[in-house]
Formats: sequence, C-alpha cells, structure tokens
Amino acid sequence: DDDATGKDEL
Amino acid sequence: MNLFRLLGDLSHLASIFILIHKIQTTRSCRGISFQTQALYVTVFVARYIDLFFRWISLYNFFMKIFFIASSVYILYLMKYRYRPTHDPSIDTFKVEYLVGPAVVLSLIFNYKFEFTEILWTFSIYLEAVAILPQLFMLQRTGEAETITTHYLAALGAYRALYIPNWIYRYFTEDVVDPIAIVAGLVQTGLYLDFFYVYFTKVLQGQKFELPA
Repeated sequence: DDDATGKDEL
Repeated sequence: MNLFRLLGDLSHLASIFILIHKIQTTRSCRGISFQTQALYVTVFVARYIDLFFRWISLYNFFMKIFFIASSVYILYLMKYRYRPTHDPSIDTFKVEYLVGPAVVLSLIFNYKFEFTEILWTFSIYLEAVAILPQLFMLQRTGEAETITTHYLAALGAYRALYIPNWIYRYFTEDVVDPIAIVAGLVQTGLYLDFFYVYFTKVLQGQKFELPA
C-alpha cells in the first residue's frame, strides 16, 4: 500500500 | 503538496536550468562530473518507471518527464556536443562503489520484495550518493566557476527543503517514508561542507576556492 509512503514525491 | 515540497521541486528545476545555461553560455562542461550526471539519469529512469503504472497527478507526470528528458539531454551535451571540454582524467570517482552498495541495500532494505519496488528503493539510495563524483571532482580541483556553485546550491536546497516537507507531512497527513527520509538526510548531509564554503565565500562575492 503506497498511501503511507512518499511515492507521490519526485 | 505543501510549500516546502513545492519550493524543493522548483529548486530542483532551477538547478537543471542553471546547469544547462552554464554549459550553453560557456560552451563548456568544464567542472561538471559526467559520472554524477549519468547517475542522475539512472536514478530518474529507475524511479519514474512508475509512469507506466501509477498515476499521481498532472504536475507529477510532467515533472517526471522533464527530469528524465533534461538529464538525458545533459548527457548528450556532455558526451557529444561539448565533448572536448570534458576532462575524464579529473572525473575519476569509481561509480561502482556507489551503484554496488545501492543495489545490495535496496535488495535488503525495501518495503516489498518486488521488481519495481526494488527499483524505486535503489533509485532512492543511489540518488543519496549520486553527487559524490561531482563533489570529489570539486575537491580535487579545489575551485569552481561561480555558476557551477549556483547549480550545486540549488540542487542541495532541493534536498534540504524535502526535510521540512517530511516533518510537515508527518503531522498533517500521517505520511512517514523511512527509506526516503534516511536517504534524504544522508544526501543533504553530503552538501554541508559545500554549503559552508558557498555561504561564506560565493555569496560574499568571492570565488569558490577550497583551502589548499
């Protein structure tokens, strides 16, 4: 689950 | 998206424009480490492979495309267009010492043992140390063109700004990404010496020169 990580960062 | 994150990304964008501007106006890539630039291409390609399977936002999409395209363009400028101005004899850091440990660490410390997840982790670890060949080169020559130091300062600021961004996200969104945070702290730490000289010399109007 990506929701708790910073994968929306560059 | 918060202000720190946005300023960080803008600083990252600015660093790339400064670098391209430096190469094109001086018609030279003197003082720039090809190895560091090649590592950045590796970092972006490994991390942004998620363009194919993870949609985040239009902002995120265009930034990723820009970072991949501009980093490849910089390699092209260095390798072909201004090749004679690049001196490989001072750009001698052994990148294997960075890529190897990044591969091993990403296989051990990751969130999930899956191919794309490991690629993402690898890119985070590799980015943390990708600036080392450049800093090593700076150390060796003991000086840098002012524009090159502005490039490095903008790149370092991008990383430094991500730190308050994580603190902010911890409190407002409950997002904590230990891999990104630890690697990011290491990465920012590598710039401390550089920042010291940048603030005490370059911003006072002096040339960037290291004590002999």
